[in-house]
Amino acid sequence: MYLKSLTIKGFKSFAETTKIQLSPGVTVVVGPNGSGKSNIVDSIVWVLGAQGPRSLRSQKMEDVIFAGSNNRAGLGRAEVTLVIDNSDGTLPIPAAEVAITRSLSRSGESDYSINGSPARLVDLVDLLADAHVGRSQHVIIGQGQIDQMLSARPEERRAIIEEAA
Amino acid sequence: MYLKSLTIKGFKSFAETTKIQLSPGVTVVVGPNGSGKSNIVDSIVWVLGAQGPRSLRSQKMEDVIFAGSNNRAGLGRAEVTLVIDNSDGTLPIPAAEVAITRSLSRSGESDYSINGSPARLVDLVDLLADAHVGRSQHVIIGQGQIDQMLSARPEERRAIIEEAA
Amino acid sequence: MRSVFMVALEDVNRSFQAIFSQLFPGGSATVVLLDTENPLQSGVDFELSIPAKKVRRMSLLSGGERSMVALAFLFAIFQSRPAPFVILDEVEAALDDKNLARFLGLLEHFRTTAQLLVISHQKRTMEVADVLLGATMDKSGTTKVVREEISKRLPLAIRTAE
Amino acid sequence: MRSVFMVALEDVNRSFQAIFSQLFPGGSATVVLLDTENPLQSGVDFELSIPAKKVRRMSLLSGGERSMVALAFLFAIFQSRPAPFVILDEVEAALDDKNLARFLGLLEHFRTTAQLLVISHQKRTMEVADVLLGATMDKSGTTKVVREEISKRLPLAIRTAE
Ligand SMILES: Nc1ncnc2c1ncn2[C@@H]1O[C@H](COP(=O)(O)OP(=O)(O)OP(=O)(O)O)[C@@H](O)[C@H]1O
Ligand SMILES: Nc1ncnc2c1ncn2[C@@H]1O[C@H](COP(=O)(O)OP(=O)(O)OP(=O)(O)O)[C@@H](O)[C@H]1O
Ligand SMILES: [Mg+2]
Ligand SMILES: [Mg+2]
Repeated sequence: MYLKSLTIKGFKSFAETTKIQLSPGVTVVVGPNGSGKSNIVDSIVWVLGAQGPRSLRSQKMEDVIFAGSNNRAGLGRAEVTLVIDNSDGTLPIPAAEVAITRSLSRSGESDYSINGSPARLVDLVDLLADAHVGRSQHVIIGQGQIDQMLSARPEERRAIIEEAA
Repeated sequence: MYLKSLTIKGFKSFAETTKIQLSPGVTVVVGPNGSGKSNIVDSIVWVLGAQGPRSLRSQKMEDVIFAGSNNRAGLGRAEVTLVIDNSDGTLPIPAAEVAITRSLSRSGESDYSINGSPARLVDLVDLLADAHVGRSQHVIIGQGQIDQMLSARPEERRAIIEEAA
Repeated sequence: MRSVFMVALEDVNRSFQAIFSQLFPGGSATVVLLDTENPLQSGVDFELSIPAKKVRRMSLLSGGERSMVALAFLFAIFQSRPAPFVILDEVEAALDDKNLARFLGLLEHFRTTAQLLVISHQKRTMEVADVLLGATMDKSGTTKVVREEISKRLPLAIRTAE
Repeated sequence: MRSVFMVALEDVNRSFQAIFSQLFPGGSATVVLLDTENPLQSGVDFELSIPAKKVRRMSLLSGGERSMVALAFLFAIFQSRPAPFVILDEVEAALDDKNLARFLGLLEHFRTTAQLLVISHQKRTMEVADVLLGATMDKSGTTKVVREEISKRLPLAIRTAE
C-alpha cells in the first residue's frame, strides 16, 4: 500500500486543480517560505478525516477553503482526493486502488466518498484502522511538532503507542 | 553600554570556571547540538534576575547547578558574573564597569551582588530599568521562541511594547 | 494474557534501543511505564542515557538533542508497527551537520520498506530524494507544484546502462 | 496628554512599516489596538498585507513567514526603543535562502548601533560575524568555549593597512 496521487482543488493556497503524482521511496518537497509545502501536508491530514481546525492551523473549518489572493476571488468549496494503491490488499476493500475524497463548502456541507460512493467519517476510520494510518498522529509530523513530542504528557505518549499497536 | 564579559561556574554544563570575552558588533555562537550554546543564553537570562525555572528550561531552580556528568561529580553551587561596560554612563552607577553576580547553592541560598557589594533583586531591576534591559523579554529570544511571538495573546504583545516604552 | 499494549511496548522498546544507539552512538533508551501497578492506564516516560552526560530531565536537553530523541521514538514505533507512509515536515531544522547525517541514515534505512514524504530546506536532504516536488507561489498567490524524478538526473551513461 | 504607551506604539509602527517592507518587499504592516475605546488596557494585534496574498489569519501563515513577521516586530521595537544588546537563539532556522539573506541584512543594519549575540547553525550567518564563539562538549560532559576574532581572518595585507 502506498499513496499514489493527491488532487487538491480550492484547499488553502491551491486555487487551481492540482494533481500530484506520488510514488514509493523518498519524496522531498522543496520551495520558498509560504509557497504551499505544509498546505500539501494539511490536505492529506484533512482528507484522512481530521476533525479539529487547530490540527490544520485554522480557527474555523472553512479557513481551509481558498480565501482569494490579490487578483483572484475566493472559492466556495474545497475538495481533496487521495488515491491509495491497494494492490497488496492492505485495505479491506476489493479494489486495486482506493480513492478517498473529502469536500467542504462555505455553507458548511461536508462530504466524504470512497471510490466514488458516499461515505461517512466512521466508514473512513474503519477502512484505515487496519493499515496503521488511524488518526495518523505518529505517521504525520507537522512543522514544529517534532519538539512537542518531548513536551507531551506521559498519557499522550502512551496514546501514540496504543494507536500504533 | 555593552556586555563586556561573562564568567560562568557551576551553571548547567559549565563545570569549570569559564570566562567569555564579549565585544560590540556581531558575535555568532556556533557548535554541535548539545554543546552548551543555549546554556550561555540561559546564564545571561539568569544573572539578569530570571525568577521562574521554566524560563531556564528547568523545573526547579537548582536544575541550573551543574548536576555532574559521566566522570565528574555534580557541584553544589552555580555562579555567573556579567560585566557590563558602562563608560557611556547608561547605568545610573558612577563606574566605568558594572559587574553583576548571581549565585545559588543547592541548599537554596541565592545571592546577588553589584560591583562586589551584596544587592537584592529589586536593586538589580532598578539598575537595569533605564537601559531598556528590564525583564528582557524583547531583547533575548530563546530557541524556539520566535514562532511563539505570533501565538502570544494580544495583551502579551502589548506588554512587550510597554516594557520597551 | 499480556495486553496488546504491553506487547507493543516491548516491540517498540527493542526498536527504540536499536535506533537510539544509532542516533546517539554509545547511548541507550527505554520507554518505561510510570505506574507499573496499573499497566492498563499508566502513562509512559523515556529513560535515556547519552554518552558523557547525566540526563536528569528531558527539558534540559538541547533543541537538537530533543529532535533526535523524538525521531528515535517515532522511527521505533514505525519499525515495530509499520505504517504504509510517513510524512515529516522540516523535522531536521534544529540539527547540526553530524546529526543531519544520522537522520539521513534513518531515511536510507527505511526507504525500501515505506513511502517517505519529507519537507525540507536542507540541501543534503534533497540529495537523498528519489523524487523532488517543487512548490512555488506565483504572482496570483496560488501554489503550483512541479515534479522531478531524480533518478533521471543520473549522468546519461549510467542511465543507459541501467 | 498621550500616554507613554501610545507614543511608543506610534514609534514602533513607523519602524515596523519600514522594516516589514524590507523583509516582505511590497508588503505593509501595522500594530493596531484591538479596543480603541480603551487605549490604556487594550491588547494589540498585527494587520499585515503580504504581496499577492490575502492574509486572513496569522495562524495560516507559513513557518518561515511567521518568523519573518516576528523578526520585523522585534527589530521595530529595538529600533524605536534601542536596547544595548540583542540575543537571538537560532531564530533563522525556518527561513529559506532568500529570507535568510534579508535577515542577515537586518543584522548588517543594526551591527553598528547595538551588540548582537546570535546562535546559529547556518554557515551564512557565521560569515557576518565579527567574533565567533565556538562551544564544544568534551568527553567529561562539560562545555568549553573558544573565541576567534574574525577580522583577524582578513588577508594580512588588508589587516596591516587598517
Ligand atoms: N484558505 C487559504 N486561502 C488562501 N491562501 C491560504 C489559505 N490558507 C493558507 N494560505 C496561504 O498559504 C501560505 C502558507 O503556506 P504553507 O504553510 O504551506 O507554506 P510553506 O511552503 O510550508 O512555507 P515554509 O517553508 O515557510 O514553512 C500562507 O502564505 C497563506 O497565506
Ligand atoms: N544542570 C546541568 N548539569 C549538567 N549538564 C546540564 C545541566 N543542564 C543542562 N545540561 C546539559 O546541557 C546540554 C544542553 O545544552 P544546550 O541546550 O546549551 O545545547 P546547544 O548547544 O544549544 O545545542 P542545540 O544546537 O541542539 O540547540 C544538555 O545535553 C544537558 O545535558
Ligand atoms: Mg511549512
Ligand atoms: Mg540550543
